[in-house]
Formats: sequence, C-alpha cells, structure tokens
Amino acid sequence: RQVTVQRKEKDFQGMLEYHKEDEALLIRNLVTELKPQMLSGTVPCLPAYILYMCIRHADYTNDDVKVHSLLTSTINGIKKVLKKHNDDFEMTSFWLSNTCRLLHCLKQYSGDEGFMTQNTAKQNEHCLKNFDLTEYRQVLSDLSIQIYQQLIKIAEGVLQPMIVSAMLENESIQGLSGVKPTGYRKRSSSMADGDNSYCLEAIIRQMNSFHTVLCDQGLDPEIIMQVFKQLFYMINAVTLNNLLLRKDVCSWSTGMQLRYNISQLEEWLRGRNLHQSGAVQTMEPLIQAAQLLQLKKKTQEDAEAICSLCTSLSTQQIVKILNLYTPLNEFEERVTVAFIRTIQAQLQERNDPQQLLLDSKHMFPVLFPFNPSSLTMDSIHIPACLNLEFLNEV
Amino acid sequence: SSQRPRPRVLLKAPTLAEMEEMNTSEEEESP
Repeated sequence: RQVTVQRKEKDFQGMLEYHKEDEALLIRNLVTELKPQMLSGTVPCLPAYILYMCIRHADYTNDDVKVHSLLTSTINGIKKVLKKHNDDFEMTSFWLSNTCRLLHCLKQYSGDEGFMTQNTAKQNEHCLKNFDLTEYRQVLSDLSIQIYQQLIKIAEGVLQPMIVSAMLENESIQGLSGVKPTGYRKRSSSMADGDNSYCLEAIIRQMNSFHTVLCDQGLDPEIIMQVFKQLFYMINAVTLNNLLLRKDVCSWSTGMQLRYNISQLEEWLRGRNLHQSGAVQTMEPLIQAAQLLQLKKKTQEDAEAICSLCTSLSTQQIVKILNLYTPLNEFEERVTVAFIRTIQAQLQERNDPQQLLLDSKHMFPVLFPFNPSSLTMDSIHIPACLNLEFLNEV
Repeated sequence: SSQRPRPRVLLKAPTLAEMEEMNTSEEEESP
C-alpha cells in the first residue's frame, strides 16, 4: 500500500526543472502542438514565461548544454509551427507575442542594469546567474521580425481583396449614386449580386477582429500600432494606385465618398486608441487625392490652391488625376489642357519621384521596444491542460 | 563591502539562418 508522505511545500523560486529526455515533450506540448485557444483566460504569453523559468533553472545549475539545447529547440519549434500555420493570423500573432515576451524576459532578467530599472526586488532575484544570452536575444529578435512579416502578409492577404470595392466603389453616402459620371454608373450597387464587393464596414469589422486577437494575446501596444500603420499604408497604396488607373472613379462624387471613408477609418483608429500610430499620416496621399477630386479646377487661384494642398502627391500623380477627371454631367467642364499646363509649370521645381504608382508591398522597418513585465515568476500557475506535469517547480 | 555581480559566461549562438541549416541537415540525416 502506498504511503503518502506529507512534505512541507518549499517556496517556489520561479524556476522549472525537467529531465533532459523530456525536452522534446516540453517543446511538443508547449510549442508545436499547442492551440492558443487552450490558454484563454490564463496570463497572456504564458508559454514564454514557462520557457524562461526552464532556462533559468538550467542557468541556475550551470548547465550550458541544456540552455543551448532548450533555446535551439524552442526556436526551431516556433519556426516549425509558423511554417505549418502560415496563413493563420491567430497562431502567427500568438507566437509573435510569445517570442517578443521571451526576448523581453531575457533582457529583463539578464542582470544588465539598463534592463532592470523597473524590476522589483523579487524580480531581481529571478535574474540569470551564470550565462549571458545576448547572442540568443539577437536570434529571437531576428525571429520576431520574421514572424511580424508573416503576420502582415496574412493580414494584407485578407484585406487586399476588400480595398477597391470598399474604398472606391461602394456608395454609402445616400444620393451620391445619382451624381456619378454619366456612362460610368455601376451596373449594380447591391451587395447580394454575387460579385466580390465589400463595404467599408467589412474592412472595419476585419480590423476589429485583428485588433481584438492582438490585444487578447498580449502583443506589445507599440507593435500593435506598427501593425496598423502598415495595414493603413497598404490600404492607402492600393486605393490610390487604382484611382490613378481608373477614369470611372476620378470624379467629384468618388472624392466625396473617399473622404468620408477615410474619416471613418480615422474614427476607428481613435476608438481603438491607435491614433498615435502614424497610420493616418500614411493615408495622406489618398486624403489629398480625395480633396483634389473635389476642388475647383479652373482658374489660376484654383491651380495655386491645388499646388499648395497636394504636397504628398507627386506632380505626375496630380497631373494623372486631373487628366482622368471625369465631369459629373454636361454642366461640369473637363479639366482643360491649359489648366494642367499651369499646374505643371507651378510644380516644375519640385524634385518628385518618377514612378506614378505607390509600392503597395513596401514595409516599414519594425521595432520591438523593451517592455518589461510586472509579473513575478513565482506567481505563474501552469494549467493542467498543458500536460506539463513533468516540470518540477523549484 | 559592495557585492560584485558574478561574471557571466557568454553563450555563443548560431544565427537564425545557421540554425535553419543545422535543422534541415538533421532532418535529412534522419530516416
């Protein structure tokens, strides 16, 4: 008969011990086979904290081989899971959050004073004792960049098919369809006609969904801002490029609808506290294009107003929009060649880029500012659903 | 007397690309 020995619980020092032969199981249960939904309701970035506590124990026992092995297996495991789920926004953002958190932990508990300024005394006790993991921090930073790029690619892939119809074709302002240029009226503005048309609401719903996932998974707010700045840039570039190539949308009414759509997007950013992200600034060329469509285009004063307003559009882009501009009806005149020449003369001193279209694939460089956590390792609870009972709390 | 922190040993790490290469060759070796 088994005798249960009551032993006095020792204080948990925030370290996790495991046998070397269990490393593969640890990586399988915590990385490659883990489903983010399993961790709903737990502390965000739990896998990163668990991995740090395992690294800390290997450091505490001065076992450099174990530290090397665990970090290498972790990084390879994350890469494997990303490859397998390369079109899954939730999985990709989950591992971006966790990789960044592990990177922050390796800084926060590195023992470097520069990273310890916000640590409590208890957190300082949880610093690494033997090893300097600076080189592994570089690897995790490089990996974070790769994951970020995958995340943007997935989000862009979802949004891209919606942009043209939502930003340029869909008419949400009542009565505007009556003032569309003659001959270019849309065949049907119904959403139920089976074509790939989207309204702006669809883009906003999708961005709400992205934002909720990123916040729930505890991604750093600075990174979330960079994600939306990048997505707004893409919306700007795809919309403007289409405008620059399509006569039917270069009209006063599209300008009005476009300005309204952009204001809805700006409002969404404010509502989600993302207005400091620089996202609106990336929309500036499109904002100016919408205004250009609405401005008068006749007199010398009109030309001056256009030139002083359209500072984020190149001369080539301004001229192209003026050339494509389609009058609403027989009462509105086309833009005259003389007016376009006046604009060109006024702008000739500008040193504008030569290409007409924006690079919709352009990516802003991403930064991962250090973001220490106020959590202490000894307060972290490992849920049974992770099947990590082979980890011993030390 | 002030406590001096213990000197830490720098653990050399391969780059991400080198890790990938090692991982690929390991996978190729295994049957």
